[in-house]
Amino acid sequence: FPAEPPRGNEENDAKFAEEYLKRYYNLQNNVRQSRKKGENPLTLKIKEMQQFLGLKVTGKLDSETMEVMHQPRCGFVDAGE
Amino acid sequence: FNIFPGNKGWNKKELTYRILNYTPDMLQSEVDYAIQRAFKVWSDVTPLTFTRIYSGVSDIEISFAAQVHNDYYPFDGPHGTLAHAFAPSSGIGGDAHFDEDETWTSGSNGYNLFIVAAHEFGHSLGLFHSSDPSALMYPTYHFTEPSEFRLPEDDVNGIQSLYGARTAPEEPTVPEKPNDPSTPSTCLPNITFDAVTTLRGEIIFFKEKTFWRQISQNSEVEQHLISTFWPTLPNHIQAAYEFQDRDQVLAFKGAKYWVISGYEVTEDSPKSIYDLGFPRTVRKVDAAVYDDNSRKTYFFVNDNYWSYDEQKQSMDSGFPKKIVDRFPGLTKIRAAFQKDGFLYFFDGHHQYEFSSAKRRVTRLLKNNSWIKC
Repeated sequence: FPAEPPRGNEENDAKFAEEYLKRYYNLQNNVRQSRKKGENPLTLKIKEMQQFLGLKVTGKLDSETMEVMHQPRCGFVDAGE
Repeated sequence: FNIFPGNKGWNKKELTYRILNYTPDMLQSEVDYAIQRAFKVWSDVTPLTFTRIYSGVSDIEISFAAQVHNDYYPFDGPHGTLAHAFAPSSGIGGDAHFDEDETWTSGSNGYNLFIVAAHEFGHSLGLFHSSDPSALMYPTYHFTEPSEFRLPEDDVNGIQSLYGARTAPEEPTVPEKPNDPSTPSTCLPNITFDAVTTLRGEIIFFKEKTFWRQISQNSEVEQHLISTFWPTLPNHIQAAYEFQDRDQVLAFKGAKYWVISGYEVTEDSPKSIYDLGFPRTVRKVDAAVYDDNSRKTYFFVNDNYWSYDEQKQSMDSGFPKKIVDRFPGLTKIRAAFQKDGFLYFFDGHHQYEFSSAKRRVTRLLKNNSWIKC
């Protein structure tokens, strides 16, 4: 399988996931700076992604979620625009 | 399956396409063929027709481009995003763009253009991404041998919800009646099987919508429609194996499996193959067999195999491994079963008798050697 971006580093994973969720799940910019009450928008988007792709819904960047995020894919968004 | 909200697809059945440019990775004739076959995936199950034009503007414009390419959805270099396509509408609607930074191929090295194009044309026709991991419209890429590709049921249901079923009969491959003269015969020299399993002493050979049933070595083989025996089982079973201790046969198709307990499909079927411990990168199982000698179930996927412990009901650690490492002489296995202590493996038109004790192929047999012709 093709070479992939470096993994295993939490900071790298978080950045990669954020870009992935922006691109395919309409995650808005600067979510990590959000101070609104309620669940973190990044967590919500991770859950949305996990649910759509049939993964275990944890809201966390677990290894299975990261594995799917690194798979080559169609560029069309998974979430309705 | 999902369709684009508010988009009911094209309001005509005769669609045109045009190939604006070519990737240097493949011969032009290979690109033409991959694109043509990708459209055929959809025209086989709907009333849609696709006609290639060479000038003017077509409904579906096909191009290869890298990075920014005038549609606000720039490509991202090698890997990641491979291609994208737009829902039916005028202008850019229906158009399919392929990332030129990928390595395109008609084989399995790089990204197979036919597989990716078939997915993209699903978008061009109005299908959104599916959440069924075995569907063509699932977002991630997974290689399937083009000659073995069959449009999964989820995608058939999706596209037919927009355009209806094909009215003209498809090229017959398997007739509805198993006793029809055009039914594939097990005595054909080139017969291949989708899956093989034992079932309470019988041998079951799955092929498309039917299965052959060898009740005993001295009896004539019977042929039946799968739907007649097991209405809830899908056609085109891809793998199956019997685990006698539980009196069960597990039948696999895509990312799902069905449990036949005794002679009945259990009510909680189908289940997800990921519950067995497969990673999400696996989208289908080629073959499966329980080996009495090692007391393990082996699952075969491409050139790899997994070992499953039926007692612990979990995958053994350290897998997948290469098939050839455990089964010298074999690289791919399309169907398998065990009989009288030997494993029988099918690949293409060959059948191999394999001794687990000797760890080697002991005989090369004809595919239909079990059936009296």
